[in-house]
Amino acid sequence: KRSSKQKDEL
Amino acid sequence: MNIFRLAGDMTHLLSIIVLLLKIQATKSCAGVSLKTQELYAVVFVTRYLDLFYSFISLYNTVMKIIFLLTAFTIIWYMRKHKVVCQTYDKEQDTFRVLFLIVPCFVLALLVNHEMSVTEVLWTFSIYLEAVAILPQLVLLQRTKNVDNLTGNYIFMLGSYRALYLVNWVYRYFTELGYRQWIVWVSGTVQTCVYLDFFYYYVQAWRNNERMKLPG
Repeated sequence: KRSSKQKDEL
Repeated sequence: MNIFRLAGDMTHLLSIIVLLLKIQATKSCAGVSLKTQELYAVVFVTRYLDLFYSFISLYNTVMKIIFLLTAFTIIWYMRKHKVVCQTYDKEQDTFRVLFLIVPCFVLALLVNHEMSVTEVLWTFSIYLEAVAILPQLVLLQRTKNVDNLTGNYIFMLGSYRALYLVNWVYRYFTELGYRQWIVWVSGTVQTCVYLDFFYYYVQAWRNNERMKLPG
């Protein structure tokens, strides 16, 4: 599962 | 946020602005592939679904909305604008995009971080973006005319992901445990797809001549 800090990129 | 990622996002935004200005100023989309623009719209829609349920930062939200709005504006110009749509090369822009969409979707079902709708769609957008430029590059080969603004658009679009590669290296070494294999591999493939174009673009720039693609 992707962590929140891995979801911060456009 | 690091300087490489910010530079990447600004380069991406600038590439879209350059294309919009080209279309608005010249009232022409000659040499521009509608298929690539539509693929990018699919990339943004499937990637930015989290706009509705998660807030990361104002910057993140604003940029996503700008990318979505500009993508649809360009498509509207190429499909609906009475003057611009006549300059669209429908006969030449014939790339079978299903051959890109279906494999990317199947791959997203097989290789992803989590088997959920939003995560599979997000992964699909990552894979699709890596190949979304292909119809545009094929169109360039066919029409041979690489006008300056379209050339700059493609160069910046390729450069943004190259800057993201640097961003990922930077984050890998500065943020403990930061991993994004799917994005890293896909982003590397995406940048490699542009290498041929970069070669001819830089050559034309060095010889200070109009960019021409081989026969």
